[in-house]
Amino acid sequence: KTRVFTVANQKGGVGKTTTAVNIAAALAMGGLKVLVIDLDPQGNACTALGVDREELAGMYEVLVNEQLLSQVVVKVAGFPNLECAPADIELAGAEINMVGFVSRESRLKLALEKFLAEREATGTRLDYVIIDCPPSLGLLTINALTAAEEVLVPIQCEYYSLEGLTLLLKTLQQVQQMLNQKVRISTIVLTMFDSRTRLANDVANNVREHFPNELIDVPIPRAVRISEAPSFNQTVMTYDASSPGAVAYMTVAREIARRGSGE
Amino acid sequence: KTRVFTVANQKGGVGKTTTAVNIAAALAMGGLKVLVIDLDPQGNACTALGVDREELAGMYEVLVNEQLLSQVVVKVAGFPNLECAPADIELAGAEINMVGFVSRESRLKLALEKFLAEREATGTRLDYVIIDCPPSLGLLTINALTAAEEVLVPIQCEYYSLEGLTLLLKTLQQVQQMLNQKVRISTIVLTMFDSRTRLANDVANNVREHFPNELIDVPIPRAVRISEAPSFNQTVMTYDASSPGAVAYMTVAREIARRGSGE
Ligand SMILES: Nc1ncnc2c1ncn2[C@@H]1O[C@H](COP(=O)(O)OP(=O)(O)OP(=O)(O)O)[C@@H](O)[C@H]1O
Ligand SMILES: Nc1ncnc2c1ncn2[C@@H]1O[C@H](COP(=O)(O)OP(=O)(O)OP(=O)(O)O)[C@@H](O)[C@H]1O
Ligand SMILES: [Mg+2]
Ligand SMILES: [Mg+2]
Repeated sequence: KTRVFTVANQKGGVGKTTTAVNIAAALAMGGLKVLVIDLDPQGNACTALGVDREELAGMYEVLVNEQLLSQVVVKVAGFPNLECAPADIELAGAEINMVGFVSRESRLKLALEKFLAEREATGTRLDYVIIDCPPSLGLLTINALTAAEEVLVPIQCEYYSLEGLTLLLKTLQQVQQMLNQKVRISTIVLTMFDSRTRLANDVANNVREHFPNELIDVPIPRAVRISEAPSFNQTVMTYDASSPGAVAYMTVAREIARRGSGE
Repeated sequence: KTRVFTVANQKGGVGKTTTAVNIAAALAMGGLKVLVIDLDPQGNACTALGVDREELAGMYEVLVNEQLLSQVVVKVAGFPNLECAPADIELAGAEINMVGFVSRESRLKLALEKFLAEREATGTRLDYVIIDCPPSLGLLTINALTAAEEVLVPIQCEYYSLEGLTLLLKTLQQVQQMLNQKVRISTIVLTMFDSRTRLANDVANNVREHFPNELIDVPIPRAVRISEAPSFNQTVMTYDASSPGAVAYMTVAREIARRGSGE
């Protein structure tokens, strides 16, 4: 069965995109078939995966004009098992445009179900779908929460990150009650962890206490190699595979896969 | 004349809130009368200013229920010249709720004009209004761009930050054409600058080349004292006034004030 993850946290700059693309790359390097869906109008996931979104039709067409997902998915160069559905620039207007639409929250879910069924029928079943979200709890993120069964929440080891969690949990509860009973937070990852600061350790301990089951306790270190990689249109997994950041993401990806096989 | 600034950048986590509250605090410490408007549903500006938003009516009431701004503005403890209009939690739903409203983009502008006129009439004129925005280009940020005459864009010294600028400039152009001819980017501030990395220096040089007039070339260093301050409900200006981060923000605030007096 294909595992569908949404990477969500409305707090900005906490490492959603970085976590989505590096987990996807690590899983794909391990031989699993992975699709990244970029739902952020900024298209940062496309940048990190080297996907040129200027030329391509993207997720706006799928959500607003009912284009088939199979029409927009492209292969990611350098990865035999990794594909991407790009975010086109019009996606910025999708939130306002979609407000009056029929089943506005379930458009992604319907498009993805159709796509996964096609892949199953042609024997090219996907193992993972990873959806990168913008920093908001608007219709794009709601679509992602409705389409997924698992939520991966990156938590930056900074003070503001904890504040935003209540709002995220409240929104998730509404989605569970009205749109998708199955979705749950299955995975929490600590990002930009600087072990030298008291603040980072305080935040990490706080998360260990409140989310012991969901947390994968392998903090992703703050590492300049991670933030340099996108400027070379790469993930850190290929940019510097033996760096502390890449090793941490590989370990987290292995734990995600291990947890899934037990379910 | 009251200067109205919007602090905007749809890229998440680039230092919008940190810049808004520290510039506001620095200007207020210099004797200028300042109001911070928190338009981000996360309410991070309220946290940094020690304003308890749970109990208070906030910006949702002003935008959606036409509550007077003077009814929601509160004084910030410890600063004789600093006030804040808090973001209430319902603000998260404002973007969707306001789509069908009459003059949905100008609600903040009308509320602010009324408030500034009252203050003028009672002899308590404000010198600065600083509006903190969420990480998106939706109706909340559009309201802020319509209400302001100046835009302050914080640019984090990381690769993704440059990518988002085109979208911001495009949106600003639309606002200038249809909603507010006066608004312009007057100020750019470099944030989280780590002088040891090539990436930070590349981004800074790129901004110096493309925005020489708007840039205040005093990069705000990445400094743990800055990110610790909100956990004590303070800005770094009071938490550690002699730290490199506070000194940099004070220098930038002085330059903003100097440029204004020349206009
Ligand atoms: N572990 C890390 N070490 C150093 N830099 C990092 C790390 N993780 C992410 N970054 C950098 O921090 C910035 C924010 O990360 P990223 O863009 O992935 O966050 P995001 O949550 O997707 O942001 P947004 O809310 O805008 O979508 C980026 O410039 C990224 O390169
Ligand atoms: N110069 C700095 N040095 C170190 N940490 C910083 C600096 N500026 C901001 N931070 C920290 O980085 C994080 C992001 O900053 P901030 O929340 O101000 O960004 P933002 O653009 O307002 O985010 P959002 O897009 O969610 O509104 C916060 O945890 C903040 O404390
Ligand atoms: Mg992102
Ligand atoms: Mg903010």
